[in-house]
Amino acid sequence: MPVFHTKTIESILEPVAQQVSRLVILHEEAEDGNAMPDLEKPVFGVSRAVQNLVKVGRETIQSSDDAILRQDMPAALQRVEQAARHLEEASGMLKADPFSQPARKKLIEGSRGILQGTSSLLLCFDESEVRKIISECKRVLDYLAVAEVVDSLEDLVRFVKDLSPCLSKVSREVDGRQKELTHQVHRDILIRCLEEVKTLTPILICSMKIYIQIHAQGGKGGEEAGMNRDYLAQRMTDELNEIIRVLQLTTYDEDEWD
Amino acid sequence: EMILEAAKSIAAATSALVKAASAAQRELV
Repeated sequence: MPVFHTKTIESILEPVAQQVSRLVILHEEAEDGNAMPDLEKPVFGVSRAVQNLVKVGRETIQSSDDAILRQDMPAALQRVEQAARHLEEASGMLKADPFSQPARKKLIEGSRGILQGTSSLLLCFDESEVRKIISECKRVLDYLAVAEVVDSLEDLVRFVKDLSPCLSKVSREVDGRQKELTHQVHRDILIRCLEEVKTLTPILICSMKIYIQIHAQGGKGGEEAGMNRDYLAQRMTDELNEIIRVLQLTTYDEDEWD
Repeated sequence: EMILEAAKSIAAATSALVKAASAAQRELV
């Protein structure tokens, strides 16, 4: 079962996660341990990378108009900074005593903290990217909501002109997102829903045209045509709502996996 | 994008640190 829900996050963190796990096991198996080498240089490397991440993170916070990102990201940055301090302390303690057990514990704690903090930060960023896709999906939902008040061919042309670029964007972004996910079930749902939306779009437009024509001629069947149009708009709405729901999933349902 | 690059750098630096710290322990196990 994948631990990280996107391929990008997985490719960045999975190798480090495995190495940290191995370090913990080695530490537990060799309880007394050999003398630790001088870790000043690699710890300095981490501290410098953390400083850069904090700088980039703060710039991201300041330039973002996503209130949730602005609220959540500082905590993740603090976590990474704190973990880097633990590593620096561990390095200092090991320099004084290469066999120090508290220093080794601090080293493991710091490494885990870096991993967890970076993971939180990437998750914050990823969720913000997902919210951008969701806001595009909601724009399409807003258009679908007005399908029932379109009662002239002129309005229908306008409707199609407005809806098409939005739908193309949603299609492109949701398709890109599904390719990014590590969870196959979520990928499959997004692919299926997107295909449904694509299939239903021309059918909905056709049903709207039929309704407008019947309405204009004052003929029979107007009510049925309206109901058919509403049914199709509702089906598209349901599919888009399912896309929105699945886009927000980051944890794995064990039963679903079984 | 810059966040991802910065996170990659942290991962690489942490990886180097953990490898260095593991090396001494591995000799014992």
